[in-house]
Amino acid sequence: DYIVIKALENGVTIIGLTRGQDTKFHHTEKLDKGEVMIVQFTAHTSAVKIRGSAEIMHRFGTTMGEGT
Amino acid sequence: DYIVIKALENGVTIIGLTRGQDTKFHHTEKLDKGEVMIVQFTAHTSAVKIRGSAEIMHRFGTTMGEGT
Amino acid sequence: DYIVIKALENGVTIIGLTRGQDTKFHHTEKLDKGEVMIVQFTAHTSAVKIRGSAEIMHRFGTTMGEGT
Amino acid sequence: DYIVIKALENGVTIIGLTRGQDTKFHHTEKLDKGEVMIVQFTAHTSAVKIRGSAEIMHRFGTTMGEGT
Amino acid sequence: DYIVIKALENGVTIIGLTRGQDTKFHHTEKLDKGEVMIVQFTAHTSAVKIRGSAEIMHRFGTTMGEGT
Amino acid sequence: DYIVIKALENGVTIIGLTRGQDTKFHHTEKLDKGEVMIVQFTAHTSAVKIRGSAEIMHRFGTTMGEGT
Amino acid sequence: DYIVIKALENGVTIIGLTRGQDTKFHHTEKLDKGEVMIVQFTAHTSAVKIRGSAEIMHRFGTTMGEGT
Amino acid sequence: DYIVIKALENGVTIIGLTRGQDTKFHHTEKLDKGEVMIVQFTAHTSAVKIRGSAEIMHRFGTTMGEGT
Amino acid sequence: DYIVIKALENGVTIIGLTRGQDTKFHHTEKLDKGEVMIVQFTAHTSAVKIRGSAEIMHRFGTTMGEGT
Amino acid sequence: DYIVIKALENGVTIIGLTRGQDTKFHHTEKLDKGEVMIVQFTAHTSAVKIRGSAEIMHRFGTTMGEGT
Amino acid sequence: DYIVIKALENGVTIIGLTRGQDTKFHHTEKLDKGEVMIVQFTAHTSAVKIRGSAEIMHRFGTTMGEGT
Ligand SMILES: N[C@@H](Cc1c[nH]c2ccccc12)C(=O)O
Ligand SMILES: N[C@@H](Cc1c[nH]c2ccccc12)C(=O)O
Ligand SMILES: N[C@@H](Cc1c[nH]c2ccccc12)C(=O)O
Ligand SMILES: N[C@@H](Cc1c[nH]c2ccccc12)C(=O)O
Ligand SMILES: N[C@@H](Cc1c[nH]c2ccccc12)C(=O)O
Ligand SMILES: N[C@@H](Cc1c[nH]c2ccccc12)C(=O)O
Ligand SMILES: N[C@@H](Cc1c[nH]c2ccccc12)C(=O)O
Ligand SMILES: N[C@@H](Cc1c[nH]c2ccccc12)C(=O)O
Ligand SMILES: N[C@@H](Cc1c[nH]c2ccccc12)C(=O)O
Ligand SMILES: N[C@@H](Cc1c[nH]c2ccccc12)C(=O)O
Ligand SMILES: N[C@@H](Cc1c[nH]c2ccccc12)C(=O)O
Repeated sequence: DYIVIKALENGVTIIGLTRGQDTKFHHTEKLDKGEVMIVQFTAHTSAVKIRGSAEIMHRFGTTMGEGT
Repeated sequence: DYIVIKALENGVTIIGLTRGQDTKFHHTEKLDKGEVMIVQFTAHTSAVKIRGSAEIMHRFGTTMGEGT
Repeated sequence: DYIVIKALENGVTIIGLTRGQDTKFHHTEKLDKGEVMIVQFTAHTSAVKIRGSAEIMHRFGTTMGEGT
Repeated sequence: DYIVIKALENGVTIIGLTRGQDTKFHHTEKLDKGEVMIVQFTAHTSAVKIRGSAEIMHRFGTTMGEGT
Repeated sequence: DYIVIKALENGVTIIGLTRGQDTKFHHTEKLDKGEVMIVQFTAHTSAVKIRGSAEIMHRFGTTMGEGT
Repeated sequence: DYIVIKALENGVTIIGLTRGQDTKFHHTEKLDKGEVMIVQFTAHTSAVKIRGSAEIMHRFGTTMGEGT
Repeated sequence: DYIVIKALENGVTIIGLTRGQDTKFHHTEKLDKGEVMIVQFTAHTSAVKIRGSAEIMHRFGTTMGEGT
Repeated sequence: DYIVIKALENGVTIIGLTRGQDTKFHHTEKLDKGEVMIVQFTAHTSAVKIRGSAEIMHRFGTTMGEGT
Repeated sequence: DYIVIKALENGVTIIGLTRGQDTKFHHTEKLDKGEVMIVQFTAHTSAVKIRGSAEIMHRFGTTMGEGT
Repeated sequence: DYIVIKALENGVTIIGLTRGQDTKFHHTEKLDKGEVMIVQFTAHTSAVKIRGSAEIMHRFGTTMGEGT
Repeated sequence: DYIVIKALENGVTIIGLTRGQDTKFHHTEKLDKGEVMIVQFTAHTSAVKIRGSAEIMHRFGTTMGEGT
């Protein structure tokens, strides 16, 4: 299980949240415009938060994240 | 198994409820407008509640959460 | 395996019934209009009952629960 | 594996029959009109009987139970 | 694996035959007209026989049982 | 894995053949016209023979058995 | 995994060949016209040979065996 | 996993090649015109060679073997 | 997992390459025009090379190998 | 689970990020224009980042990475 | 899981990269024009790089590798 994220602007952030009893941010990856990242759900990551203008592809289709 | 949530207004809340005999809120994540979150069902989360105006994508389609 | 419930009025109740030899109500979650809940079948929950006006999405399609 | 039942009249009954060598009624759940119930097959339930006017959704489609 | 049976007349019988070296009738369930029954194949039931006028839904479609 | 057989005449026979090194008839079930039987392949049954006029439904479609 | 064979003439033979290092005939079943047989691949049978005029249904479609 | 072979002439040969470090012919089965054979891949057979005019059905479709 | 190869000329070669740290040729099978071979990926074969004019059927479709 | 990347310019980089508690770059592979790379998710790689003009094929379709 | 590569020119190279903490080239296979190779992902190969003019078939479709 993975999702695909394409940054449509600089400074898009992909945040991994911890799996388990606590829910905290364990990693933040910054993307520049045009960069593409593919991230899995893992033993350490059970939730992902995306900020900024990005194209997010997942099993239900494509969702556009929007920057402020 | 994950679901995808896009906040359509500020202050959308995604609440994780505990798996097991008891059913309590174990984590509440606040989203700003345009942010996207992807959350799995896990060993600790067997139910999710969403408040606010949001686009919720799941295996049966897309459901619009509505704010008050 | 999960189902998705969107409350179409205040006071919609989602009731979890116990798995095992006995069948009792172990948790009741109240939803306000517009709230969305996604619940799994689990080691503790093998049946779910829904009261009130709600949109219930499951593997066979969408069913409208109706209030009295 | 679950089935979905929507009561179309008051007093619809959903009966769980025991898994194992014997086949007996272990639980009867009464539904009021408009209520929806989703029940799994489990370690204790290998057959389900439905009486009354109801919409029953299962993997082969939808069947209408009829009251007397 | 389950099948769905809707009785179209009173007195429809659903017979469970034993799994194992011997093949005997272990349970007979009588249905009244309009009643619906959903039965699984189990550790104790590897064959099912249906007598009477009934609608029988299974993975290959729907078959009409006919009474005498 | 099961097959569905509907007898179109009286005296249709469904024969179970033994699994294992030897291949023998271990059970013969007689159906009357209109009766329906659903039989699985099991630890004891790895082949099934059908005599008489019957509708036989299986994963590849429907085959008509013909009597003499 | 099973295949379905309908005899279109008398004397159709279905031959089971042994699984393992050796390949020998372990069972021959004779079918009369109109009889239907459903046979699995098993711990003892890894190949099947069919002689005579018959309709053979398998995962790739239907093949007509022809007699001499 | 099996393949289906129908001989379109006499003397069609189906050759099983050994699984393992060595690759040798372990069995050759001769088919007469009109005969049909269904063979699995097994613990002893990881490759099959077919000579002669035959219709060979497999997961990718049907291939015609041609005699010399 | 297997692939199907039909030789369209004499002298088509199917080469099995070893699974493991080293990658060497462990077997070469020569096909005459019209012969068909079906080969699996195995504990000993993790790559296959085909030389000559041949029709190669695999999960992504059909590819024509070409001779020099 | 793999993804396919075709470089559309020289200097496209494919970065593997570590699986586990920490998220670091463990390998960077440079591609020249026209080269194609297919990479799996593995015990060591749970996220992949791609920089430069490239065609990235994954389960949700094709995404174009863009250079600066 | 395998991919299929058809060389469209001489000197097409298929490179296997090691699975594990390190990522190195463990094998390079050269193809002549018209040759076809089918390679799996294995315990030793978790990434594959292809140089030269080739048709590369994979689960997402066909990609053309281009030579310099
Ligand atoms: N730590 C949580 C993270 C999480 C996953 N899904 C969620 C849904 C809602 C809130 C938190 C979560 C867990 O592993 O379960
Ligand atoms: N603690 C409950 C949470 C739950 C899951 N599904 C439900 C349905 C209804 C009510 C509660 C629940 C459980 O793990 O089973
Ligand atoms: N305690 C019961 C609950 C149940 C599941 N499915 C049912 C169908 C009918 C009646 C009760 C049930 C069980 O786990 O089996
Ligand atoms: N006790 C039976 C219940 C049952 C399941 N399927 C049936 C079909 C027919 C009659 C009874 C049954 C069993 O577990 O096997
Ligand atoms: N006791 C038999 C019942 C049975 C299953 N499938 C059959 C087909 C034919 C005759 C009998 C059977 C068994 O478990 O195998
Ligand atoms: N005893 C045989 C029965 C059988 C299954 N499939 C067959 C095909 C042909 C002949 C006999 C059989 C077995 O279990 O293998
Ligand atoms: N004894 C052989 C039978 C067989 C299966 N598939 C084959 C293909 C060709 C020749 C023989 C066979 C085996 O189990 O492997
Ligand atoms: N003995 C070989 C047979 C084989 C299977 N697939 C092949 C492909 C090419 C050459 C030989 C083979 C093996 O089990 O692996
Ligand atoms: N020995 C190698 C063979 C191989 C498989 N896939 C490859 C891809 C490229 C190069 C070599 C290979 C292995 O088992 O992994
Ligand atoms: N080390 C992280 C890498 C990762 C995977 N998915 C992610 C999503 C967001 C941030 C980091 C990640 C992990 O294995 O879980
Ligand atoms: N050694 C690495 C090879 C690899 C696989 N997928 C990758 C993606 C990017 C970079 C390297 C890789 C691993 O097994 O994980």
